[in-house]
This record gives sequence, structure tokens and C-alpha cells, in this order.
Amino acid sequence: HSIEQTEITDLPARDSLNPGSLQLVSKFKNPSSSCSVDVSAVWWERAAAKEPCIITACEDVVSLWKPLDTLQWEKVHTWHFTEVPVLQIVPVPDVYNLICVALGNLEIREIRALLCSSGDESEKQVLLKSGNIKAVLGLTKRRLVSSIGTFCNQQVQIMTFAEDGGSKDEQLLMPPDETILAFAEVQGMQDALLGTTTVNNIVIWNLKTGQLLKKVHIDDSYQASVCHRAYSEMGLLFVVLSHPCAKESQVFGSPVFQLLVINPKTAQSVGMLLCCLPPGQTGRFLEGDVKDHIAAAVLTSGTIAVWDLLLGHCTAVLPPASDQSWSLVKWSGTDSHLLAGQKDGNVFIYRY
Amino acid sequence: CRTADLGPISLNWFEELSSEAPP
Repeated sequence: HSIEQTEITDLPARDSLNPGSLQLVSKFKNPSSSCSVDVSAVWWERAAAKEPCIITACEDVVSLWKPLDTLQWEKVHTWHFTEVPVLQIVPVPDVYNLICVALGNLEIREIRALLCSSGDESEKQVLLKSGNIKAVLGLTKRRLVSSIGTFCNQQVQIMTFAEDGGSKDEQLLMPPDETILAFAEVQGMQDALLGTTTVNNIVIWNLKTGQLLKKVHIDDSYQASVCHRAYSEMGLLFVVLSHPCAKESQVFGSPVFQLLVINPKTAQSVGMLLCCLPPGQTGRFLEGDVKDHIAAAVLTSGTIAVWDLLLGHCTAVLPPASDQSWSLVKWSGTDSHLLAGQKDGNVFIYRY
Repeated sequence: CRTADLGPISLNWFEELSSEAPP
């Protein structure tokens, strides 16, 4: 076990847009020989106490870090992967002492659960799914949704974990006969699930019955749009999409996120808000995360940008730190912190 | 955003679509 030196500062991040909106809380380095691929914050129970822990993933190792009193981080568990590299962490809300990871080369080939045995606290991994996995997402109420296969040979499945991560239940959702790109939860409606497909449709499921309720075709202006989150309000669905393939236009610059309003009854939709980069910033969406009404993205320029979807504008820009581009951005699942990562294993934790 | 473009809105859309969709 190693204790990594962390630094605490009361200086706000170098943010010319809104100084102070992102404040550096702590940082640490994951000393690994392979490329850092993901970071996440989860609750983990040790000695009958639940702690907010950080999970870091490199291509060949996933580590769990617990907080020490001095805002340092101690590595307490490590899972090794020698055959298939790690692609992403898949947090499952409401489950303690379990984290899922997606493994593969370019595409996901396996989903594994990482946990510790109750007796000697030794690390274990359990294969949950294997195949041509196109999308996976952890949902509230200890559920994990995944889609395996493409077009007509697609299986969409919900797996439900016990509270301790143990025994699980499985249920199928009706497949849409279109390859699913991503899933998104609907805030305010726990039994609804959205997915975006390769032909620019948004599909809506009833998670209780497995029914496919509606397909909504969205504007073809941006190909391969990816859904991140949705909100159900007053009979309408407000959907946050990202546009990784969007070309920059002279009018709007580069659209990174879009808030779309859908009437699920009529399958009509209207664009409500286009989140573009502020003047002076360039780049396209590389990866991002949305929590509540705040959206964060890493741009191809190596900068992180944050938008408040209620205010309707960019609230913070975080330039590369220590002359190194950002490659990861995640909202903490345990508090209002932003986790920003670099390829060499540096993780910076900001308070928003 | 022009909600008129979206057609008639139902607060119970989830239940209504669930009763109409194939099981």
C-alpha cells in the first residue's frame, strides 16, 4: 500500500471565465506504467463505515484509493488485468463495495465486477457479460444496462445487484433493431430509460415492463449524437446530447452539448440550447459527463469546459495543468467535486 | 423553444405509451 503525496491549495483554478467556480481541492498521481483511461468516485465500505473513495483505471490495473484525514489518498485495493485492457469504469449507483469495468481493445468485449472477499479483503473479479458489447451504463436502484450485438441481433439486458453486490436478477428490454450507441437515465422518472442509436434516433423504454415505448428521430445536423442524461418535466423530456462528430461552424463555433426537448407522445423534438465554446476556445467534444444540470467536457484542445444548463452558458474553462492536456473528466458520485485526469495518471479534484 | 412545434403534451405520457406499446 502506498500513500501518495497530495497538495492542497486555496488558490482558485486558472479560470478566466468565472474565477473561483472550480477550486483545486487535492491531487494525486497514480504511478502506473500503462495509460490512464478512466477515473470515478464511489462509496466503499471498510470496517462498517462507508467512505467516498476514488477509483482509477489504467489499461492493466484498476485501483481503489481511500481518503486520509490530511486530504491525502491511500491506495487500498488493486485489480490486475493481463489479457484484455480496461476501457472504462462503469459505476453502479446504490451498490457498495462493487465497481464494474468494461474491457476490450477498440470495442467492449467484457464487463467485469470488481469486489473484495468479505473474509480476507482480497481482490476478486467476476465476469458479468462477454460479447460484442455496444453500450453499458450503471443505473440507480443497483441496475446495470448493457446492449450486446448490432441491428437485429441485439440483446438489451438489465442486471440488478443485491445491495452488497451479491446475487443478481436479469431482465430483457425490447431491442430497437438499430445499434445502440449510449444509454441515459431519466431524472425524475426511474422506470424510464433512453438510448441513442447509430441512425440518430432516441429510443425510450419502460424498465419495469421491458417495453420499447417510442422512437424519436432527431435532427440530422449532427451525426452520431450521444445521450448523457435526461430530465422529465411537465410532460416533456429534456435530453442532453453531445456531438463528438460536429464540425465547427462560423456562427456557433463548435457545439459540444445540446439540450433537446422531446414530446414523447408525438415524437416531436426541438433544440433548446446549444452549448458552444466561448470565444477564444477551439476543439471538439472528446469525452464528458453530466450531473444534475452541470455538463463538463474534455475538448480535443486538451481543455476542460463546464456548462450550466439552467443558466445556458459556459461557466468555467480549465486549461491544461502542468502543460499537460486533460484526457478525463467525471463528476464525483459522492459529492459536488469534479475529477480531472491526465494520461500519465495525474488526478486533480476540484470543488465546483 | 417553440412548444407549439411539439404537439399536444400529456403529463401521463409514460403510462399512456406503456398501455399502447406491445408487451
